[in-house]
Amino acid sequence: MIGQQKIYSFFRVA
Amino acid sequence: MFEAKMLQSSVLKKIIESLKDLFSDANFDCSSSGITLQDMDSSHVALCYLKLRSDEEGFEDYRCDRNITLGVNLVLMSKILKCAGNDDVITLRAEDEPNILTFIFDSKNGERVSKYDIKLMEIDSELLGIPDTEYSCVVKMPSHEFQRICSNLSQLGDSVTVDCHKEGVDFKVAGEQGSGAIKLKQNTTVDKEEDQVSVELNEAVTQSFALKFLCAFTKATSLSDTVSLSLTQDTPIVVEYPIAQHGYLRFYLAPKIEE
Repeated sequence: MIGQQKIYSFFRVA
Repeated sequence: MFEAKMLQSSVLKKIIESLKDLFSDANFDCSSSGITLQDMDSSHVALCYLKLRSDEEGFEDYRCDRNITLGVNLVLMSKILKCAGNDDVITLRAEDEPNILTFIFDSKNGERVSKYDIKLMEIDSELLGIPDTEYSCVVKMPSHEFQRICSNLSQLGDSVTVDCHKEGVDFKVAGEQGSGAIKLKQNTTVDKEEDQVSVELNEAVTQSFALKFLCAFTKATSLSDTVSLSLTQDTPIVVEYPIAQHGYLRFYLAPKIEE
């Protein structure tokens, strides 16, 4: 099963 | 006081046209070093990052006395920019604590000056910290080639698998009704640099992405002859369009990962 990742989970909150 | 005079309104028109469908409201962050814009799409899968440097030649004048944030509805901004001629010089102006952003369009022959004001919005958006990282693979290709690949493959499926290896890059789609594959070989011998396909590879990468977003990013094709794709396994792809005499427009797209 391929799932779409969310972008914010890759970049720390500034 | 913030005032930025851009020699070519067509550049700003193209930027806003390429953003407005995925990113409807956005904050323009203005400082003495230039204008940046970072925004996530409503599904939080894609991110855009625009950088227009104040010291580049695209600005005839640039002044920003203190850092300000201009919250703008990009659909409205696109409507206003349609009122400017492509060759008009465009000036953006705002006060230090602005409620309004002013657009002034000066025609080339100096005979027509138009002025439009739009109300600014309070946009509560979370700024993400994008690290400067080395990518496993950077592919550079003509921007129209990338647009064509995305458009062709989107006929057959929702996601594309990008496979970067030392000979080049493969784009593959597998849908319910059929499948497709486009192989792009590295080609750095063609005369014009903008027609070249180059692959800088530290490590091979195979990663899947939603074509809906990649196709939306290619609305920026007219901004630049070339586009670069930066990839690292299990991280977002970066699709970068350089903007001559200004800076760049980058799109980040989170991958589809086996769960």
